[in-house]
Amino acid sequence: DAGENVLLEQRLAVESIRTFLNSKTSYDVLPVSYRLIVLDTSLLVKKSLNVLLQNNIVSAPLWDSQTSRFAGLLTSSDFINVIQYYFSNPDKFELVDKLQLDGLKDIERAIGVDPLDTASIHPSRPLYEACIKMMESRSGRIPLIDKDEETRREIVVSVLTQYRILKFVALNCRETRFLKRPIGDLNIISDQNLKSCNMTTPVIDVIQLLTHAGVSSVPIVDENGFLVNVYEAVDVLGLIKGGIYNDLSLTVGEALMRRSDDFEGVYTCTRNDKLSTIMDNIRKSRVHRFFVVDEAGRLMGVLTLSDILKYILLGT
Amino acid sequence: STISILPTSLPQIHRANMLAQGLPAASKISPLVNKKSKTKWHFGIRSRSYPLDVMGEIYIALKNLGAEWARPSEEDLWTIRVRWKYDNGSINNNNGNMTMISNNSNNINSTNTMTSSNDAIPDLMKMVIQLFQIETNNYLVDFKFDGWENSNGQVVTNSNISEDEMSTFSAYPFLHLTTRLIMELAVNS
Amino acid sequence: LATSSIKHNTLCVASIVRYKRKYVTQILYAPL
Repeated sequence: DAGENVLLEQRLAVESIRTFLNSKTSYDVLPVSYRLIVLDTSLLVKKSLNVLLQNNIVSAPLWDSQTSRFAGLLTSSDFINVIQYYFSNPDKFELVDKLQLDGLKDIERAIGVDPLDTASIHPSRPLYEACIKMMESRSGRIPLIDKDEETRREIVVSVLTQYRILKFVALNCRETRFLKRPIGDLNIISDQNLKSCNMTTPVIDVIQLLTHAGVSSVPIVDENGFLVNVYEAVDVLGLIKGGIYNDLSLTVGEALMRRSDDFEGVYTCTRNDKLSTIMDNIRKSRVHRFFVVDEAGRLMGVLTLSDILKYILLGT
Repeated sequence: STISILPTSLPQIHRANMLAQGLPAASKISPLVNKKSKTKWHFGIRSRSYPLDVMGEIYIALKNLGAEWARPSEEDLWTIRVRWKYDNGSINNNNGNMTMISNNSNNINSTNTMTSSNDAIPDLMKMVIQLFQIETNNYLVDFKFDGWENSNGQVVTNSNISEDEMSTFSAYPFLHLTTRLIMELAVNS
Repeated sequence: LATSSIKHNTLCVASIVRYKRKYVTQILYAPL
């Protein structure tokens, strides 16, 4: 009976959260007062890196003042593309140094990666719709675009991320407390052909793994498969800032020494943890993924915010 | 709950482990200092130049950028009412320069794009630039957005727009033009 | 208009805009 209860409570809670997401708009997620940092596309890429690090952000919308239009999002994927381009063309240091943000499209073409599709949505559309659109895009974030009522010009109102939405749910949906089934039973953990590396793997191989596997982090394990650390896509910003990207013989362990001291650490959990506890952690901390380990600490899989959101939106 | 933070992933512990292995490169790599240098904001731009010189520089910059302005009234020499043709590049000027505007408005090549509701998109941005004295020898140039106009003289009508709609205003054209003006002033000075 | 000191040859301007019932501080970074 108890098991039946947990199943029923979980299903009702998920349905209630979906109803909540349909009853709110993306505009509701916005704080009453907030900052939005936008970069002019004629800015140099290396200057934009200073701006992101100075403001402690990892992404920003771009504004093309020539066309007076929103020109997509700058994300860590762009910096990864620049590193890969430089790695394949070490003689092009000058070009990389003088690269402007509106030149990033050429870099994508040069290394043959698909441009990040920047779907966008109107702030007044239901939050559920924004979540569905965001899941279709690889960047894990979705710009909210409106139009100036006089000039019909685009306004970048804000950029919603999976983290912001899950935090909004964790803060406003009391039903998250009824998500008591173990995550191992929900079939939402990514544990098939999991990519990993070890501390001595060259950082350029890890960066290429991020792109080729289309993931935003690569777990680092020791020779016995125990999880030791994680290399995240956003770590690339520190690599470039330090100018050490041209020493790409660097191991991923050495590259991780660039991490600033306010990095909160890698969150781990086990298959027995409940989504209610996971959501509680998202409510309290800046956590972007949970690495699933066994009792001894061996890597078993990863639970990303995208996996959680997908379960809440579409899970059975 | 068995949710926890992996100790070996904490930067200080990771660094100690790496140094303990005595790898040469490890000792050379310092952690990123995420200095939260709080951006210091100012209203407008400050100047210690002689007030009339400041005004002169602003008029020269406006002229270089192809803006136009109303003749200042005798009693208020320190306020400039500016009008800028803001052609977003998709219309006809690709280098983003402000199109020169002759004084009589009917010479302006009205390159308005028409919105679906067939009223022209206003393409003349108005701005008020005002010089304030903060204290002796310390002045402030203030920039204020002052609405849009149509270069073909049509009055911008905010027709049946609800109160809510009234506040969907894009600051980017205004911010863009002020950066152009500030650059012009910085370069000239 | 709010401005911040020019650093790394980059200009930073901002203005606080009301969007419906919320307040957005739009910050634009552009090259000098």
